[in-house]
Amino acid sequence: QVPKAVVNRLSFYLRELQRLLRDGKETISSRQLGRLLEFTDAQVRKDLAYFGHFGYPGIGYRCDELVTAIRKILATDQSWNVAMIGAGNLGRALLGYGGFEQQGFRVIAAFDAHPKKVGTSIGTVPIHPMDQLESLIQQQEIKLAIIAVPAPAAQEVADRLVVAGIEGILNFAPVTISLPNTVSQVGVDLAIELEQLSFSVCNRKFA
Amino acid sequence: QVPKAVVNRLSFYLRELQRLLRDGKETISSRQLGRLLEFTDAQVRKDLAYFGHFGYPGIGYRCDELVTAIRKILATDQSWNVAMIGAGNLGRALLGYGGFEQQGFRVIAAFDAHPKKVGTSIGTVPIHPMDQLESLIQQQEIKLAIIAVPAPAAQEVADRLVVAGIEGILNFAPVTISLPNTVSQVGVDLAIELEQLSFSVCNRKFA
Ligand SMILES: NC(=O)c1ccc[n+]([C@@H]2O[C@H](COP(=O)([O-])OP(=O)(O)OC[C@H]3O[C@@H](n4cnc5c(N)ncnc54)[C@H](O)[C@@H]3O)[C@@H](O)[C@H]2O)c1
Ligand SMILES: NC(=O)c1ccc[n+]([C@@H]2O[C@H](COP(=O)([O-])OP(=O)(O)OC[C@H]3O[C@@H](n4cnc5c(N)ncnc54)[C@H](O)[C@@H]3O)[C@@H](O)[C@H]2O)c1
Repeated sequence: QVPKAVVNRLSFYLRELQRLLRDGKETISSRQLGRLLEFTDAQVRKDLAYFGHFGYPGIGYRCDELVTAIRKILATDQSWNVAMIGAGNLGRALLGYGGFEQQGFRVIAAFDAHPKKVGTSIGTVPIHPMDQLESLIQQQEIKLAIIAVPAPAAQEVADRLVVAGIEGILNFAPVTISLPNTVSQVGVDLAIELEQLSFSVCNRKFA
Repeated sequence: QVPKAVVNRLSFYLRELQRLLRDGKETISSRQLGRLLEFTDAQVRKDLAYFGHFGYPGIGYRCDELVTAIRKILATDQSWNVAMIGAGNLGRALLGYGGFEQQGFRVIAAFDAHPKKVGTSIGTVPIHPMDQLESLIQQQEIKLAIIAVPAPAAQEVADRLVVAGIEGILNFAPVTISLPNTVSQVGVDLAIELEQLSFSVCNRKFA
């Protein structure tokens, strides 16, 4: 079982490597990759060693090879169909974001409980009524869902997604949702991110 | 130096405790608090022990006391003035979010490079031109900033914020920004959050 922190760092290596590739860089050492992210070179080597042998002695890592390998590990070498639940303030902003598709995540359907929103589209993504959730998730082979509904509705929405056969949920509602252990979840609470910042600011002063 | 993972869990304890208080619950045991978040009760006790003694033998924790204590530790018992840099898709959605103010973070000014956006407001928050960044950050005692500009502009915006005297930055642009060690930062990359989800979905199947 690979620790979550290692998998998280893998995404950051991937982001840096993809930028390096765009800038035409062919190889990079663990020390250089570490320095870009303020990790030690030992940390970089230890993290990658969980997944195999990637470096060439004297050369370092080949950027294109390492990008391919990490995308395979993170499973972003395949395309994922994603549903957006809640087409409000946040849902609308996320639907307009091109960064998801670049990494293989295609938001292809949105759902909302508000009758006035149903039947409209945001960009190319149609907003469907909630009573079509189960059937469209199955028909369109949607495996992941983003929850962007108010907190009181999040658990009930999650339960319906599980019944519909969703495999993973990215939850933005600031509540803990409980899921069977067959379904993966990642939670993002943006107020908590600011709390982490205020803690760091106050503790930096005394460090 | 308290590990980051402990500080992160502290925010989740706070979120649960605030909900329990709203529901009228007066005390809670470490086992009950742990179960709500799927942590062990030993983890809860160990985390809180970094910051002091909070429980009463036989009773557990007093919810109101623990909320007050954690807010003091996270420094959300004080009010923070926050600037939003970039009033586009994401910036606009975040400006409409009430969850920040509930935790003591008041976004009081927005800035944007686009001449058509300057002089307008989102809700009660005015959008200022970038040439007023330094002066307004100082005049309005803004200590934190949220970066919601395109990736290529993020580092240059961060540099200006540092000169203006900002103490902490929450960065949504999917790039690593480099800051002097006098300024704290938290980065949120939403595509990376989806990558963590796809890894978890694929690895759950083999677990
Ligand atoms: N706006 C932000 O920047 C922001 C930031 C962080 C977290 N969040 C969280 O994201 C969630 C959405 O926030 P928002 O600002 O977009 O809210 P919003 O009120 O603008 O949008 C919520 C949408 O969900 C729909 N909805 C409500 N109940 C539903 C249900 N049972 N099934 C399907 N759709 C339903 C509503 O019709 C609405 O369109 C909230 O939980 C909020 O706490 C928002
Ligand atoms: N939209 C999303 O849901 C989303 C999700 C994740 C991450 N992001 C990231 O957040 C950032 C903003 O995304 P967006 O979708 O809001 O983009 P956007 O293009 O809609 O908005 C960007 C805003 O920044 C302003 N801007 C550009 N350069 C600037 C500069 N140098 N100084 C000040 N203002 C400047 C633009 O005028 C515009 O209003 C990007 O880095 C993006 O990758 C967005």
